Amino acid sequence: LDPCYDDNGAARRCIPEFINAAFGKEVQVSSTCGRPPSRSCSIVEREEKPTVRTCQICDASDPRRAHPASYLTDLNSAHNLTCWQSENLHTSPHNVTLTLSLGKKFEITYVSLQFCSPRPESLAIFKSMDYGKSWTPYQFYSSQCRRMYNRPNKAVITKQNEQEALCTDGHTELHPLSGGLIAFSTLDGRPSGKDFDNSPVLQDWVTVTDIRVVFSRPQLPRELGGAGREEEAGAAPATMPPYFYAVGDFQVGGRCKCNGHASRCLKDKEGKLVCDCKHNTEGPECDRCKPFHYDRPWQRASAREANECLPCNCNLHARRCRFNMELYKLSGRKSGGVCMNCRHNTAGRHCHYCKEGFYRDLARPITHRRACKACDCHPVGAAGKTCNQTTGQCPCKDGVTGITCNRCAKGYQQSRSPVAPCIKIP
Amino acid sequence: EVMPTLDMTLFDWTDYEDMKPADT
Repeated sequence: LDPCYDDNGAARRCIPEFINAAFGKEVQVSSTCGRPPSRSCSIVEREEKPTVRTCQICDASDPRRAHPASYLTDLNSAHNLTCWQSENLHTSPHNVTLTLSLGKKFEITYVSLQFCSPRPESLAIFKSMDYGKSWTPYQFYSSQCRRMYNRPNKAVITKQNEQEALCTDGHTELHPLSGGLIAFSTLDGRPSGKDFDNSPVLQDWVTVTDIRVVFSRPQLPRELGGAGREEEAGAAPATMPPYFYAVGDFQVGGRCKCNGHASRCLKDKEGKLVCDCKHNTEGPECDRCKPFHYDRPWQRASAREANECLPCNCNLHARRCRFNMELYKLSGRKSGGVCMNCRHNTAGRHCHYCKEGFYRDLARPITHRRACKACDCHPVGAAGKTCNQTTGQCPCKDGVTGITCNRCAKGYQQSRSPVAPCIKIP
Repeated sequence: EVMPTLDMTLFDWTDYEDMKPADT
């Protein structure tokens, strides 16, 4: 059963399954420990001793001691937590960037990061919709939103600014020292989220091809000499005891974007992820109508209406057509297709009548390739070459009769003049 | 009564060469 069609074969909205789009994908990171091997220390909490300093070696050449970027998006298992880890940082602020390319447009619901180190005190999430050419802010986390990102803390989102990145001081606490989560829900708190189908603004807001996360300020436990949250943001970088960012799991939850016209995404011949488009649509996101399916404008599918692309009605006489908005509006938004290059001697928007010099053979349906017959008007008896497109009757000269004007009428006889081929019998 | 079809050979084309069908 194809989810894009109901039991009666009627089109209905279909969407790919919800996935962690980051899983197994490569993440570009600006810093990874282990080249050369380095020693890094962190504070862990244990019941008997609230804080214990533990140190370990990070060595990129030793799989047991490496913390590569691939650990960000590998299988997240509580029994075998693998963490990416940055180089030791010595100053603050100190930006470390993670960039994830999804390779295709996705509509995402959340971005989450599970930390192996304390969560950064300031963190920014950016998104790209054009494969990394341009970036727009998605969400900020900081205990000092104004100073770090020039944004108010927890601004109110209304219908007028639904595409605005917010800053919040949530999720920036020092504790837990390990395992803390930062989870950004793309639709949470946005008024049109409940009416997503009818909100192009939010449909655009959740569309991404790439996600970039920038850790801007580490958060140090005082046991490691950190100044904590009181440190002046925006001040010149301050010397810090060695510290690092570490993340065990980077998730981007969402669906492959197919505008409601595909139930799955597949890899094409070049290995690129594309929608398996239905409803007579095509394109990487099923974002246009297939050729010859321009009878109405392309639209995204909604829960109520599949909005499939409809073929032009050319009565089997044309292979190409175009969309005309004026005609579409005049038809009450029902049909705007205009056939191009009507063949088989047909003409008209739908190749639905015979072109000049031809007439309809009513014994055949209009879809028949010989539905239009040549007028065959007599070169002398007819006053022109164009016949009545319905009956085939040629325009006859005075005294001439017959469908093709090839006989003299009753009471007339043939003359010697081609101009007046039939004259009245005296 | 069905009238005969026009006989092209009966026409005098002298002044109407441009009207004359090629196969006449």
